[in-house]
Amino acid sequence: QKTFIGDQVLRITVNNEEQLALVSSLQEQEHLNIDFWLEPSKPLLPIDIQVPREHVQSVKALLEFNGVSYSTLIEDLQALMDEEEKEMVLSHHK
Amino acid sequence: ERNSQTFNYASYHTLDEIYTWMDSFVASSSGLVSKLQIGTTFENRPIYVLRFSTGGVNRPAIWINFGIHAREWISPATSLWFANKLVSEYGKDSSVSSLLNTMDLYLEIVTNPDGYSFTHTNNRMWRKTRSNHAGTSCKGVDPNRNFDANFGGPGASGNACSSTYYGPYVNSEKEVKAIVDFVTNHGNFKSFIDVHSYSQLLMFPYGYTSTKPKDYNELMELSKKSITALASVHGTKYRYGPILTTIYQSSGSSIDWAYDQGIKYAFCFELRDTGRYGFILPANQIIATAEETYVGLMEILDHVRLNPY
Repeated sequence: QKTFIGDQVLRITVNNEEQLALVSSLQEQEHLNIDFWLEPSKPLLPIDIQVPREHVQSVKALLEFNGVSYSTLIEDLQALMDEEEKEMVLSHHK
Repeated sequence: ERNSQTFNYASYHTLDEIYTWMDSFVASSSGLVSKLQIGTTFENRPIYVLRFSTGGVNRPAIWINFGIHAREWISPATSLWFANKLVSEYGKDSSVSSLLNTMDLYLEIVTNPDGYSFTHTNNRMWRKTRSNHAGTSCKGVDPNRNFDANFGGPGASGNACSSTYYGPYVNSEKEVKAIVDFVTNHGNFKSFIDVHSYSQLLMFPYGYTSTKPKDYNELMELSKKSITALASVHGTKYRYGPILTTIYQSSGSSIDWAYDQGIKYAFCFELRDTGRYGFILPANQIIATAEETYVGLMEILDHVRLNPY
C-alpha cells in the first residue's frame, strides 16, 4: 500500500495568464510528481494539486516568489485516508 | 450484507462486495433488473451493467456510468443507492414508473474495475486503468481521454506516466471499448451520462472544442433545471455549462463521443466534494450525495422521456 504521509493538497488561484502558465508548467516537471486534481484552465478558477511531502516546501516557495496565492486544502493526506480506513473497518464490523 | 435490503449503502465497498451485491440486488428486484456482462478488463475482471427494463424490444434507452476514474469512490457508492432507489420507487413514484415503462435504463456501477480494485489494495489515489502498453514502464490510461472525440488533442497528455494519458490509440482500453461497442450495437440510446466526483459540476459537450453544440440552449436550460433541483435537497451548489468553459479543455471524453454519435442528452456530473476531503469524502456524506444526485438525475431523465427525438 502506497502511503501519503505529509502529502498536501493546495488550492491555487491564479490572477492572470502569466501565473496560469507558471502553474501549468509544474505539470511538465515530472520529478515533482504533482498530481493535478483540478487542472489549470483560466484565471480565477481554482487549481487543486496534490504535492508529495518532499516537494511541499519548494512548491510553496515557488508560488510565493511569483505572487501566486494558494491555501492548504489538506494538511496531511494520509491522516484523511487513515480516517477513511477506520470507517471502512467499522462498517465491516457492523 | 447478504441481500440488498440489509446492505449498508452508507459505506464504501470493495469491488468483490459490490459484485456480490449486484447478484442479490438482481435476485430481489422481481424481474425488473438484470445483469449483463459487456466485456472484461485488462486484468480480466468482468465488466457488468445493470439493465432496468419492464419489457419491449430495443426500447429507447438511457446509459449512466459511474466511477470511470478509479479513486472517485463516491460515484459508485452513489450508484448503488441510486439503483436501489429506482427499484423501491418503481410503482410508487410517477417519474420513475413512467420512465421505466417507456425506456430501458443501463447502469454501469463500476466503470473501471481494475483501477477501483487497485485503489483498495495499492494506491488510494489511482485514477487510470491498469493496462500495460509497449514502450513505457508506466501503467494505465485515463479512460476519459481514450474515446474517439478529438483523440490525442489538447487537454490530454501523451506522456504515459501522466494521470491524463490518452493512451496509444482510440479505444485502446478494454473498459472504453466495452462501452463503445455496447452503446453502438444497441443503437437506441437517447441519453448518456458519465458520473464523476470532484468540485460539483454538471457539464455537457464540448470539451475538445469551444464550438457550441447545436443543442446548446436546450442543454443549458436543462442543466440549470437539474442543478436547481439538486440544490433544493441539501443546498449543494453546482456550476454548469460546456466542459471547456466550465472546467477545462479535454479531448477524448466519453460525453463528447456520445454526443457526436447523435446522443443529444449527454452529460457529465461531478458530484459533491469541495476538495477539503480530496477523493476521500467522509462516508457520512454518501447518502446525502446520493439523495441530491438522484433528484438532479431525475430532472434530466424526465426531460429525456418527455422529449423523444
